Amino acid sequence: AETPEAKDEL
Amino acid sequence: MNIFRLAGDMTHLLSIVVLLLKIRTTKSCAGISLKTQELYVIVFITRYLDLFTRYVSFYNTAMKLVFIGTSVAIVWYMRLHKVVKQTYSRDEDTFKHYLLIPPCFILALLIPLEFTVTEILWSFSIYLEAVAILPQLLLLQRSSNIDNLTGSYVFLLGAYRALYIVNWVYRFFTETHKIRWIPWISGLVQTALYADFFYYYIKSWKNHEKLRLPA
Repeated sequence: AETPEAKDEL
Repeated sequence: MNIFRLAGDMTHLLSIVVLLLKIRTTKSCAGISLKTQELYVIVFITRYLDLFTRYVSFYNTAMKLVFIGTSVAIVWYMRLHKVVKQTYSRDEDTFKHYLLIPPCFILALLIPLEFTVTEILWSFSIYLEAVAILPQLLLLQRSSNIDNLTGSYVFLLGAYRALYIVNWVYRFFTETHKIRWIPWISGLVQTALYADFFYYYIKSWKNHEKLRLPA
């Protein structure tokens, strides 16, 4: 699954 | 935050500023697809559901609010503003954009990031953003003359996701070393849809001639 830090993008 | 992502976000912001500038200064939205703008409202709302639940940074929250706010404002201008709404090219903006929503939603159910509501909607928003420009590109093909601000708007909009792809490559090699299929493939599709527009836009810019897309 996607690593959480990748969700810092807009 | 790397320079490519910052450049991408700033290019995205600039595209919206250019569009708002066009609408406010010319009091006209001729050549702009209301359907694409409505899809963007859906894209931003479904993508930023974690706006109040997860704080990443001031920048992140501020930009999310700006993107949601401006996209709603643009739809308001095109639908409700007494002067601007008269200039909407209603009979050329005929792409059945609502047909884009079910496939993206089904794809988000089949290939979500995680099986949670917010992640399924996030994936939906990534897929929808990839195709949201289609009504606008169709409208451009139908527009006899594309004004500079509209051309610049679409160019910046396409360029922002291309910069995001560079950002993803950079982050893969320097930070995460993880493949992110959903945004990467959607981002490539999204940018590829602009390919012929980029070609004609850059050609018209080099030859100092009016931008025209072949029908």
